[in-house]
Amino acid sequence: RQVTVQRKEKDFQGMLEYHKEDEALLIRNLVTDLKPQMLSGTVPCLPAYILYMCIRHADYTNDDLKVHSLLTSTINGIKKVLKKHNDDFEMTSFWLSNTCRLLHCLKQYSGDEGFMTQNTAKQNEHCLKNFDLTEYRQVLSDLSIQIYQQLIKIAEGVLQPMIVSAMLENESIQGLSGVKPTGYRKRSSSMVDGDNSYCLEAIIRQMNSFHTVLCDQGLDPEIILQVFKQLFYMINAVTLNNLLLRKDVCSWSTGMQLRYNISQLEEWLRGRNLQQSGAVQTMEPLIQAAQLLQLKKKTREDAEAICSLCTSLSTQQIVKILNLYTPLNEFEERVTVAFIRTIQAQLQERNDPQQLLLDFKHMFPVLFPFNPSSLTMDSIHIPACLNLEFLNEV
Amino acid sequence: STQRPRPRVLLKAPTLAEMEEMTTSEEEESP
Repeated sequence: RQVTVQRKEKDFQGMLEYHKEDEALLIRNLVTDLKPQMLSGTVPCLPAYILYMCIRHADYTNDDLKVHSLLTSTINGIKKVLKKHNDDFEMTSFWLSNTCRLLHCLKQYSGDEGFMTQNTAKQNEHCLKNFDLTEYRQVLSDLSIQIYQQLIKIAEGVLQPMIVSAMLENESIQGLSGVKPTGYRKRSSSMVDGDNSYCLEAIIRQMNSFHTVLCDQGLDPEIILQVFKQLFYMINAVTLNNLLLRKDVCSWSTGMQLRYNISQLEEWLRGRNLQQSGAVQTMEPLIQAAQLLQLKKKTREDAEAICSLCTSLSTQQIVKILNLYTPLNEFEERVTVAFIRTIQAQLQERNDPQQLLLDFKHMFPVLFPFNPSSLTMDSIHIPACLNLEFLNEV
Repeated sequence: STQRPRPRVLLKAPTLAEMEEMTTSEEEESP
């Protein structure tokens, strides 16, 4: 008599098993040959979750060599992609998101109680059992810093050519061109016809595009804030440095246009809910320079007002702008030497830095705060387009 | 259960720079 043994389908425990000889294929399909567009519509940072589920199975079987090998191949694979796509914002941000997510997973499922406070009971079942991967977490953290720096470099490379024309030369306020300093109108209008002329909308469009990519790829919100603080700092530094070197833009009308442009950027930050990034604070020297161009520069009271307002500009920068200041027309006077001396006398007690220009390449240190995921490993579905059918769900 | 979890074994990892050196020398070795 035939006996039919009915076996209950085993529950997926959120682990993925593969044969050692398939590791290279796994890294190729999941890391080096992967195009971020293939994963649109799936859960953000899917590669990071898949890699964690593979690591977890190797941990479960107590196979330290397999864990070592997979993590090393993953890290080298990510580095290879970044090198190949070193000017690709989307690819770089994709791997920043995934590297950070893998780092978060190694913390969230490490078994360290400090990282488990937000875990569900089910998530706690998915913790590593045998190995402590603290040292690999350090490597992933160092790698994340490298990727972040590459991302900023790419974004800055895109934005930098736009900054001077968009912030200082383009006139979006109607009627302002009529009050440009005499003798400089031609240069300004010839720039509009040139190849390297941009308006502020171009910068805003570009930042919209950056922000959309970062959000779609599930980069941690805290990191997104840091990206825009860094980019706003660069916009501030490049604009201020140009202002400090160009007489033709040191005028009342440029001050007016500049203040308007900065307010548009502030509005963009609010619209994207990025106001707590500290980006506006990095623009403070430029905001004050714009105000300095617009303030009266004649009496002792004017000098006092300038000194109390321009706290983020150095004495050297204030004096330089006053020296370069170009009257709008024959009815406006130049800033007198006596007025500049009054300013210098009032500011002499300040312990200002000596350099005139800002370091536009300065980078704020980046932080990657722990950001556990509410996702449970056994709910993750692997799409067929990844060609990972050799992974067995365990 | 009152059983304490078994302590996990620390897996030593090379630093990122050491990994870089390892892959560079591997690339040099291969034709």
